Amino acid sequence: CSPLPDSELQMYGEVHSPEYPQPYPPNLQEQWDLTVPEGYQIRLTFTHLDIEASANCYYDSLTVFYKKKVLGKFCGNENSADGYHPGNQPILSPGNSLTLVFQSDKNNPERHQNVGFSAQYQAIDIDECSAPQPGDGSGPLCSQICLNTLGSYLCSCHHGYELRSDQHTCVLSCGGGIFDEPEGHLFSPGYPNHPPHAMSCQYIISVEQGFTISLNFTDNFHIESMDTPEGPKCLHHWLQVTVSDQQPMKLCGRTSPGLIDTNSNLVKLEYHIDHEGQSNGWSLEYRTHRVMCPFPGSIVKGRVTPVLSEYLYRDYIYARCDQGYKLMMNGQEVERFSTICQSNGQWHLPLPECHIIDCGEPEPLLNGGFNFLSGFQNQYLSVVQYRCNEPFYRLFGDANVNFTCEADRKWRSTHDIIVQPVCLPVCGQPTNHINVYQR
Amino acid sequence: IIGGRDAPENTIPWQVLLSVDGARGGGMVIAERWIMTAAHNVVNKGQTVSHVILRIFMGHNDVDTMKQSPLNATSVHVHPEYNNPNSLNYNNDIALIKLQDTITFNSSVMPLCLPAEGATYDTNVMGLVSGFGIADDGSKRFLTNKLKYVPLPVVDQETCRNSITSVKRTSGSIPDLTNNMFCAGIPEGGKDSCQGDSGSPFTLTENGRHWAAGIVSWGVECGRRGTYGVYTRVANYLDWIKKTMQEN
Repeated sequence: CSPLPDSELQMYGEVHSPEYPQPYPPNLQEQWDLTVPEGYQIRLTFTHLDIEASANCYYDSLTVFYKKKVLGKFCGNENSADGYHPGNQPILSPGNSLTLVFQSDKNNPERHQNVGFSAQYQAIDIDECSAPQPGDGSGPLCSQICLNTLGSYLCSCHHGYELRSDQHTCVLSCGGGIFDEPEGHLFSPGYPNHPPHAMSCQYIISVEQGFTISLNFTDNFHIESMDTPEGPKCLHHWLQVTVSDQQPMKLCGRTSPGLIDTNSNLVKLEYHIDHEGQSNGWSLEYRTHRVMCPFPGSIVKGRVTPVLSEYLYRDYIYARCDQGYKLMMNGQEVERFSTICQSNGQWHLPLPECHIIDCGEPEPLLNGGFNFLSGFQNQYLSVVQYRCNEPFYRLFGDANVNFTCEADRKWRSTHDIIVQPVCLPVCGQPTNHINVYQR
Repeated sequence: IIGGRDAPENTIPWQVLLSVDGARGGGMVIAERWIMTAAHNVVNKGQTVSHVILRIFMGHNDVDTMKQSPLNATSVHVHPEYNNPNSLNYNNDIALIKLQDTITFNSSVMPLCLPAEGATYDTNVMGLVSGFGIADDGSKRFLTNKLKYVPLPVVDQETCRNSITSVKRTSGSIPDLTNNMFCAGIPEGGKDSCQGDSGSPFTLTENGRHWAAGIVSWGVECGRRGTYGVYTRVANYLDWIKKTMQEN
């Protein structure tokens, strides 16, 4: 953001000599003080200049000042051989103010009817960032990054540094960086160049539970190591990678660690260099991956869908039973089943079991009964055969006497319609007969 | 039953013994809750008797044994056209008794078939009549507690009508024979149904199956030569029987 221009101050305008375009009167001394907002400079463009010409513009003149410095003194016109005419070149003020002084002497030659001048001015944004470094030894406007804005500029710093209160210079500050995006880029201060000595930086990558972080160091890796009889060691400079519940790992040397899978959603990186030696630092890309759940396995007499090569955090699976079987969870039948892969890498529910369905006891038959022809008791695809208590009852008509336990848990005959058999009494057929042998 | 024999166990499992106000009658099981009998068994002075005073027995051939387990009726349905105020009109002598409880059939209790549509009563075809009514031992008659039966042939309708006309000439007023009746018996007498058998079945057999051809209704004396027993022709009442059972 940049401050809005002061509403009192004009961003553009026009100035002209008195009575312009009529000839200016003699014996004049007039001054215009032009001011535009801070952060802008003034560009003055003459549209016409016709002032009595004289050597060094001795008699009549228009003088342009920036503060007390003369930027130009003009007279004559564009066709005169004498005088000093600005031509088509605009005048640019170094700052946000400009002073114009017009003067005429008491003798105004009658043969010349000079009309004076007319000029337009406008505020031009100053690109402070591209301005040359001042020669007073005060240094650049911004010690690291300069951002030009309308009417002003802003200073910024590279990662690992922060802007001082003077808003111009940067100081090393690389602690407390928390990265919670699913992927990102980290590098040591000043990378690939070596930073100031004696520095400790901390970076924390913390993502949502259910995700794990992998670090992929670039090849350009340089953290000074010390040669010891036991081999190179990270004595004075190191990058320590700490993953929760694991031993910290110190990295140094010139060989990039490459890819490190942390299997954690929280990684702490601590970069330390002491006041001696030189390390150019490191750079890495980090990425996150969903936690993997174990393969759910299979269900006897059922199936688990979808079948994936791996099951990750937030993946759902569903279980269904084959026809004739029902889903059972903790001894209770459930209509449907799904489970989700949790952030801890475990399924939130164990797989159910598929139990064979049971049609219940077949309907009793008055004056009859039934026998199981196949299957186990009342389970799916069991077949019962109804019979009547003969010889006193017989099945009515050609009713189907075989009933099968179907998937809808109903006993059905071979037809879809459920028709219970009926036992009708047998009439007129006694079990004993009158036999008369005497003739 | 005159001239008959004791029925062996389970040979006439549809036989029912009725006791109405102390009078003995017969009936036959025709369905799990229905008994068929003669209307005159359950009508007294023109009024259908209450089912409360009706006692029903079945399942044995011995009255003393049967008396241990009477069945209850819930309703009595007399044929609407039965009208016999002076005991001289036995036309439509048929009634149905509905039992309070369903019977489970077994070897001692079994229903008798109803006539098939268009069943015929061919002359001289042998039938069987049974009952707990008056019996004889050849010389005297007595009340028996044993179920008895006697095989009798169906009598030609005209022959029967002639025998009744002949009796009328000597005995005066006796009931008329109608087309809702048929006769069974032998001309020489000595074999017949008798008092106490009313309502019992006269069965014919077809393809080894007994069917209810007649209901013991009336007759002139019992076993008298030249007379026959008269039975309600059940085949004429199929529609009424089915209708009554369905509506009740």
